Amino acid sequence: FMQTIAIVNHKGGTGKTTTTVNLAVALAQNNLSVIAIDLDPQGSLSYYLQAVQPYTISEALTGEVPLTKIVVNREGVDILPANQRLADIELAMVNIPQREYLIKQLFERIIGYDFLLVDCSPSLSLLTVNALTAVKKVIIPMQLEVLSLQGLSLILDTVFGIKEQLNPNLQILGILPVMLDKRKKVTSEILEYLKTNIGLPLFSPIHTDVKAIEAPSFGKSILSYAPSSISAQDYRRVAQELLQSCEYH
Amino acid sequence: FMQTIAIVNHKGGTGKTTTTVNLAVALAQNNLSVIAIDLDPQGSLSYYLQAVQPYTISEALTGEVPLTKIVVNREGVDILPANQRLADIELAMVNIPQREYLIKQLFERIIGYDFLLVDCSPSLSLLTVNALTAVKKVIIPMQLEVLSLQGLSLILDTVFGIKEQLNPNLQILGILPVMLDKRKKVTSEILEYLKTNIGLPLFSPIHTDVKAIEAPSFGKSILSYAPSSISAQDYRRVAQELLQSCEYH
Ligand SMILES: Nc1ncnc2c1ncn2[C@@H]1O[C@H](COP(=O)(O)OP(=O)(O)OP(=O)(O)O)[C@@H](O)[C@H]1O
Ligand SMILES: Nc1ncnc2c1ncn2[C@@H]1O[C@H](COP(=O)(O)OP(=O)(O)OP(=O)(O)O)[C@@H](O)[C@H]1O
Ligand SMILES: [Mg+2]
Ligand SMILES: [Mg+2]
Repeated sequence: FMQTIAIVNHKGGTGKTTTTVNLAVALAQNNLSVIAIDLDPQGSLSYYLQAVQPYTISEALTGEVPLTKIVVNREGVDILPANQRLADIELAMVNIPQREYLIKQLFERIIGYDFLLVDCSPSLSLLTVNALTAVKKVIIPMQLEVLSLQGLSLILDTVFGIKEQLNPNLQILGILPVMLDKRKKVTSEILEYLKTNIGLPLFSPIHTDVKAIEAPSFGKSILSYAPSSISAQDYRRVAQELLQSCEYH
Repeated sequence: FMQTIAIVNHKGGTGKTTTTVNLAVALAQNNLSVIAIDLDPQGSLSYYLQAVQPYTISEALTGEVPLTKIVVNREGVDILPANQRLADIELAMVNIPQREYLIKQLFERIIGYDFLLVDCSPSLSLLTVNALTAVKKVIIPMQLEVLSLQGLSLILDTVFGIKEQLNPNLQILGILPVMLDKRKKVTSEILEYLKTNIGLPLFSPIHTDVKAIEAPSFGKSILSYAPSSISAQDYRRVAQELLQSCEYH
């Protein structure tokens, strides 16, 4: 039974890609079978893991190339990469009947994994609607800063809208605080606000960590680049919380 | 003669909105007449400055409401706000003839300012194409981190593509390093890379500053919230560099 999780936030730069990479690897290190899907036409996850390939999710969507020829493996995680062709695909999707279900149909051809994670772009886009229609669960990584609050309320609107109209089973697993810097006082204010006003589950935070910024220049997850760093420990902890909330014990 | 500048980067969370607000106010504090245009359907600039209004740029584009009823003033800067209706407008634009010139046509109705700054969303979108077709100049705020490099090469592709096909006069004023933290070693590596491989002008950097994160919770620019903070000093310095490069002495 495959757990399907979208990593989403309409705010830019909230660690969506970094989280998809590191959570995927942390889960794989628990001996689980994991696929990470790059659904951002900017191909950030593919760039991070040096999985920029001639064949991408676009060729899978058009049916031109079978999945086995497209998927590559990085640190024990299978990757379905993306490149800018996905932007053209997204434009073409606008006129296709059942255009919100195209990614769901693709995911129905992906079997055998324990976990499927989808990295999404921040835009209010048809691809993100597709991702949220296709998966059962959502994680929202966000920074505990004022300008992040608006992105949060936007993604919550999007998620609830899709739950109502396209995917009634969609569930928010929780908010993942990222780039946490305990010394900033706005951090505790935003945390308080989230607990009292938003009331969604909160994962343990990922702290600001210069190692997390360096890891991509080696094409590595934080877990392989700096396994004893604070953000690596944080991601392992969050992976355990994720397994618990998906009832793996 | 109005200077028109787009603040762009396809990477999310690179301080585009923070820069548009703070640079606009810094310019206004030099006794210049400034308008800041929110061209992000997420309305982040409008949210920051508490300029969320019933009438927005969408009503200006449809011609339903005159500009004088839409524009509001914050800290000496005129603001043309946006809200999510801009996402619908963008979808509708797809089918309009000359769809890349709609913002240019709007800007031709905006006269009398010394500076017009446009805050753009990170997405590869028709609105951003419109912004780049409408303005003469571009500033690219970016973090000096590995995952920012891909966003940079994408925005450079976009800018050069538009220069070729839609707006031959488009000029990149420079890259603005933001959230600079000198202690991070990846910072100096990326700076070196930018100087040797990209060769675009570099503005003086904006340092990481907790005050810059707090300012939006008061709806204030950094210049009014914490005028002696490091990022306020940085933005004033960059405003001077901008005035020089636009030949104001
Ligand atoms: N724990 C961390 N500590 C410090 N920096 C981090 C951390 N996690 C991510 N970053 C940095 O923050 C920046 C944004 O991260 P990332 O690209 O993963 O965000 P994103 O939400 O996917 O962005 P986009 O909206 O553009 O898709 C990157 O430069 C990344 O290296
Ligand atoms: N100098 C700074 N020091 C510390 N934090 C900063 C600084 N400038 C901006 N930030 C913070 O970084 C985050 C991203 O900034 P901002 O929203 O301006 O980026 P953006 O590029 O407009 O994002 P988007 O791609 O979502 O439009 C915000 O929480 C902001 O408060
Ligand atoms: Mg990303
Ligand atoms: Mg912004």
